[in-house]
Amino acid sequence: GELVGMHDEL
Amino acid sequence: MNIFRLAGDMTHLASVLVLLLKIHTIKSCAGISLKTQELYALVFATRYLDIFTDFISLYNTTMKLIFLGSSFSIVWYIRNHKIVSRSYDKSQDTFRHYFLIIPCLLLALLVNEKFTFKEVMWAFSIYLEAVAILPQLVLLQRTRNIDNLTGQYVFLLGAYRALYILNWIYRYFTETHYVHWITWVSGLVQTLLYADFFYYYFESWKNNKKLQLPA
Repeated sequence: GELVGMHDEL
Repeated sequence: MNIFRLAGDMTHLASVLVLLLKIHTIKSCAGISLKTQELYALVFATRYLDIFTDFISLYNTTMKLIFLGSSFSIVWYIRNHKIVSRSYDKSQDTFRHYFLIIPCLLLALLVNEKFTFKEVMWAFSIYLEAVAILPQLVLLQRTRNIDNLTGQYVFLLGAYRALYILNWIYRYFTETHYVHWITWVSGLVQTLLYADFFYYYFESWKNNKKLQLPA
């Protein structure tokens, strides 16, 4: 799932 | 979360653990660049400004806390710990922070996903992470005898970046609208900086000889 507008990688 | 991303994060975590092992158990930071460690602390402090505002997953928050905590404690150990700080050779670790921080900040002001404080800081952290290893690589070149833990630490950091590239390729083909030029270009530059190190690392491994970088 993608979280648009969020940086989901570290 | 795909296997490459997880493997990348675990490799990153392993690199931190190797460094902490060296500092805690052997009580030495010989061959470790404080400049690079300070830059990493700055990288995580500026990147994880979203830690309390954007909840992604428990995994994500936990890892952020680990990287923040470990990077600041490593800096503290090298600077302030009575025994560890004695093994730090300041005269060899001469790289100037400003040469990296200022251009990255300017670039972040110009190239970012959105012109907001958080996004500019995020872009800055991405650019800075790409070049933060440079003081460490310079120090390695100056070190005659690179100990195994230091070599493994740098190798794991490079491997983490290479795995992130595989993660991006995988995500590009499996997710819709997954395009992130800032992280891709910076990540590619970051990985290329390790190319030379990787070459000598594998050579020393193959020939069962001690790792040494040519001056």
